[in-house]
Amino acid sequence: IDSEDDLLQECISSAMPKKK
Amino acid sequence: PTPPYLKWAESLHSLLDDQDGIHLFRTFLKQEECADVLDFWFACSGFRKLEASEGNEEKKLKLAKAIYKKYILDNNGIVSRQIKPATKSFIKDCVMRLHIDPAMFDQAQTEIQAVMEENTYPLFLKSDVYLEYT
Repeated sequence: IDSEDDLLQECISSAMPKKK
Repeated sequence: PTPPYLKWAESLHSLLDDQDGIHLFRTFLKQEECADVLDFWFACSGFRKLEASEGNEEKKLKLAKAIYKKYILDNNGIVSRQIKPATKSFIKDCVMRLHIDPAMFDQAQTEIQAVMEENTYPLFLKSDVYLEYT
């Protein structure tokens, strides 16, 4: 279950804009 | 130059294009107990990005299942309640048939975005969280 959450978190972060 | 917080008031897109804006919006949504809506929106974008990349089919399938399980499966969830039944059936069908498509969450993301634009985003601009920040 943890790895599923990690995967989701990684996916969410990948879509966020990078610091300007 | 225009301060970032004034740009955030221009459109939901401007807000979601800025790290600090996202952070503040998330703080507000957490208070309203609907931060999942924002997480789901970004998860859909992230999924599309991953899907566009080559290989790693197992990871793509695992991620599609994880998004489905966390946000769509429970009909009482904050995200699930705001997505049309037909859209949910379509996603469920894709997951069940292991038919992973880059666009499989697009319609759901559009529906959730409309909810944010009509509801949570205007409320955010009037909220104490935003006003105190400005």
